Amino acid sequence: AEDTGVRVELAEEDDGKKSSIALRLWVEDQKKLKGKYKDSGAIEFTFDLDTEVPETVAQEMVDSGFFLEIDVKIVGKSIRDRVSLIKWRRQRSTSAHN
Amino acid sequence: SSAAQVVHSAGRRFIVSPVPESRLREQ
Repeated sequence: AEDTGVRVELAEEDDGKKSSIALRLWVEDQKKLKGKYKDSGAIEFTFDLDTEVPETVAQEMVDSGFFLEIDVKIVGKSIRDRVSLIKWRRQRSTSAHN
Repeated sequence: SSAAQVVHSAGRRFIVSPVPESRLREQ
């Protein structure tokens, strides 16, 4: 995935079954963000792989004051990339079983 | 010392905690 400066990782082991997973997001490279970033640490949250949209979570982070509106796209993309990878891994694992 | 801060937004819970030193730069 592209280096967006925003890192998103699983905050728990993926059992491959639950649709709701815990993710952890933090800024690795502030220079990649357009807005001035207030270093508030790692943000942990749950995300539903089936029903939720990464960009919506990014907007909630903006609304909560973690990021500025100008960076909502880069945060959304960072979450989307990680979610895509998790889904891809799950699909691959399912295919391997069959 | 590393107490987490909890922020609620539209029903979602964000838990904020310090980033472990080892995770700051992995590349």
